[in-house]
Amino acid sequence: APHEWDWRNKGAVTKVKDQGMCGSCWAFSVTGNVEGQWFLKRGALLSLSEQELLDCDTVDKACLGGLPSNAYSAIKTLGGLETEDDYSYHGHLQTCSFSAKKARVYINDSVELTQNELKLAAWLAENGPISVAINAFGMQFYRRGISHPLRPLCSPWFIDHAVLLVGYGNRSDTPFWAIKNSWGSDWGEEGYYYLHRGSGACGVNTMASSAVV
Amino acid sequence: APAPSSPAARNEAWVSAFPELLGPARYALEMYNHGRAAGTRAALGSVRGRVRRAGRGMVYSLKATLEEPPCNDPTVCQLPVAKKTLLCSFEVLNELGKHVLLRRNCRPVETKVTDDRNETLSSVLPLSNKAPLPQDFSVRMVSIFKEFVTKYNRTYETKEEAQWRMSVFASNVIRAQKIQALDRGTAQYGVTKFSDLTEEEFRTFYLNPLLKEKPGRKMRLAKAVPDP
Repeated sequence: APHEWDWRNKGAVTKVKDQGMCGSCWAFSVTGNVEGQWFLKRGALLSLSEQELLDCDTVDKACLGGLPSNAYSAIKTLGGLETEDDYSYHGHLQTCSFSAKKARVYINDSVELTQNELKLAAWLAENGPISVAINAFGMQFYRRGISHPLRPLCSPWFIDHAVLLVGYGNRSDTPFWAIKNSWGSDWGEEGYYYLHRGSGACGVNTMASSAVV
Repeated sequence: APAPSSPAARNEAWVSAFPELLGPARYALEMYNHGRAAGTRAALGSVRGRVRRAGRGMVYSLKATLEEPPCNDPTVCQLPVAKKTLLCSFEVLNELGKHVLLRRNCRPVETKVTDDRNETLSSVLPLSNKAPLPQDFSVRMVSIFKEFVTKYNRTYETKEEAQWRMSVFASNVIRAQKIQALDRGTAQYGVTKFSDLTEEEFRTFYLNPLLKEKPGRKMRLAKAVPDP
């Protein structure tokens, strides 16, 4: 893997979004990944709709939670994703109003990624931002810097938040993942969270996945 | 004082026996019952306490039994809940006449209050209970809370709500300190826009319990990136 990488500098990441008081992190993690995949395969960065997933992905539970793997399948079944503008976010479940005619992106498949963080970094640099799920221990009060909680406090067995890996690197010899969160840009470092890389911190390597365009 | 027989009598006897604990104990109970409808609120059973000076205030370390009322209303609890007794430990700071709930820890126990006088209760405040409480802790907390309310444009419907939120905020400041002390990276923890939410509220509104409960749809494994 290259020494460091950041898709934000390469135009593959939309601005930080805000899920509001709703457990819809899974939808933001997946749209972030599909936005990256569509940019890299089709050259256009489009901000895609999470509300469509909340309303129309009947397998997942909207604000009560969901899984990226189910969401990819729903996008395939529905026939694609509309843009944020066409199907804007409300932060609570509504009646599905998806229109295939308005879908601007589609996906063909989705894949599970390796749990080896070195290989994960290589995959990210080669293929784009990655949907992951982590233990959100400490994130309620996170302000800045590279988080590295003690393993018992941030166990990989208690995954409860889905986010998007957009890059990685080192800050004064501390390896990190750059993670796009969906709690607004007034949280963390302009909406981003930095987590220690290479130690499986908070289960960051346990549920890595991506859509395939 | 020995615990009198009936709960009502107990309440009366309790008051007369520990007048200086009444204020903090009542405040802790008020915070515990925050948001509960009449008829669903817990009542205070026996109280024991320890007081120590802290800055210009006093920290009350209370060990109390709370009597949770039975619940048969299906709209309130899915299954009927029999009357339950909880053993709670509270830490309440009283400074310049203002109470701040610093810690609350409750669990169901038998009705008999165990006698564990040697337990040090205030392991949370501050991180080691040896360090003295900063001066004017409560006053500083109020000013930090005001900054938080202004910065994040918070509004609370009632004075009680604001008071409750401030006590949650104070507990969260201490929780953030603890997380900071235990982090091995370079992260900084402190006041964020979520600092007036309890851990339960934050978990309920912002996190995603399904991620650990359900395996999700099986996907094929991606091909590894070829070695250049």
